[in-house]
Amino acid sequence: DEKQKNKDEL
Amino acid sequence: MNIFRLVGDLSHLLAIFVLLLKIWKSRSCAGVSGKSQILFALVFITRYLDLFTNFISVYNSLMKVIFIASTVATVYLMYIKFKATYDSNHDTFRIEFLVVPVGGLAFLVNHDFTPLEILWTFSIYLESVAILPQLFMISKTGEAETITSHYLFALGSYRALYLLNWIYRYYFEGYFDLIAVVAGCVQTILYCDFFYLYITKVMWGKKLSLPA
Repeated sequence: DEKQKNKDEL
Repeated sequence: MNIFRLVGDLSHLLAIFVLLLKIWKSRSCAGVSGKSQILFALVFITRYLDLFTNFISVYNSLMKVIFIASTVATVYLMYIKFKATYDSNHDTFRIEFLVVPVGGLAFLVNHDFTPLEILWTFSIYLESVAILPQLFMISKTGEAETITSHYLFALGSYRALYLLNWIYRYYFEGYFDLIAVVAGCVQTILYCDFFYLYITKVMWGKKLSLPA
């Protein structure tokens, strides 16, 4: 979902 | 991706490998806090649980694997292979005083009350204080090997660069994550004292020694 996709940082 | 985040990630990678090489080459973990390394391993394991479920990019997945593997390897070298050189007398910070409050805070303040999100939040909060045992150990021994101070400089710089990354992303992408930013500020502020010593001493070829 949108929130999960946002986790693109290490 | 932007230059601040890329340089930040590479600085983080450099720090981890500088430490790993120092321990491997000198076959000694003198002056290094095993407790901080355990906390870093916990930070990566709890943060990268989505490694197999949420594919972002090859770079992202590769770095996650490298960070977990290298930090676990460091803990292994410190507590098993070169255990005899581990300075447990000076590595006495009570990490339960960090893990428990951070765990509680992650339950109370997070973006989403789901297991994965709470673990990610726990990881973000824990990372901001994970260096305390190491800084505490240096304050107890009163000095740090030059290579260890390079490790700390690279490690501290990585999150400082992430702060610039968040400023960049806020203005150009409208991206903002309050939890990550606040924890990142706390984490970077904890290094300020060390940064001052590093720049005034180590940069001029002197050994890093805290004023007695």
